[in-house]
Amino acid sequence: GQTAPVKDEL
Amino acid sequence: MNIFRFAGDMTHLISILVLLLKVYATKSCSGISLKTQELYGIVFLARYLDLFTDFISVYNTVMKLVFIGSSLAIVWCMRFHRVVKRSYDRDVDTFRHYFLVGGCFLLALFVHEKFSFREVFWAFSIYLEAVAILPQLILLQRSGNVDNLTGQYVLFLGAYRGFYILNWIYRYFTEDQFSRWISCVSGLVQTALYADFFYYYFISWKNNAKLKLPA
Repeated sequence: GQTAPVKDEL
Repeated sequence: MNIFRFAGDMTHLISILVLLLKVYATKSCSGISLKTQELYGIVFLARYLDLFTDFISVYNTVMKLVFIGSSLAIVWCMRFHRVVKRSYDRDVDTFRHYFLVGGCFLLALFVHEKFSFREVFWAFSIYLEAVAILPQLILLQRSGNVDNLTGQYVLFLGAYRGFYILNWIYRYFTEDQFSRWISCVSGLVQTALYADFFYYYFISWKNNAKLKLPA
């Protein structure tokens, strides 16, 4: 499945 | 990175600097809720589990360390610093914040982006941050007059998530598969909780009067 987008926010 | 998110991060940083200034300059934490500070410590520890595994940028890592370090330092000061802890008034800081921790964790178990350890703790930290200010707002209502630094601390803390909402709107329109509905909904709730504080802060600023929250 689609990997969760990297959490780039603080 | 966009200007809204950068403004949000800087506003958040300023709120922390104002709080540190107040505690170190006045050696007093009167008007500050230890429970809100503890909740923020939990928020950052639960959210930045990827601190040592995912490297996004130097900025991202440094800011995470600053947020974790400052929140733990404030909690340590209010609990153990021999001068500061004397000014902590346990009798007005009575919000049962453990219910917030339990409720948010339960919600995160059911509502998350993916059922994994990291994602559940991330959703938990987002929900907990939305309500973490409640003990502080309740304390301010109880203690009546609010000193300037404490008022500015809460003002900047509330404003930062407002900038993040603009950031999510911006990213929604500029990035194709951007979807952060957990952050957005929680961010809206979080910012809404400050609405009455913002109103009374504006009134006190307009009338050049001392900030007073109605009990």
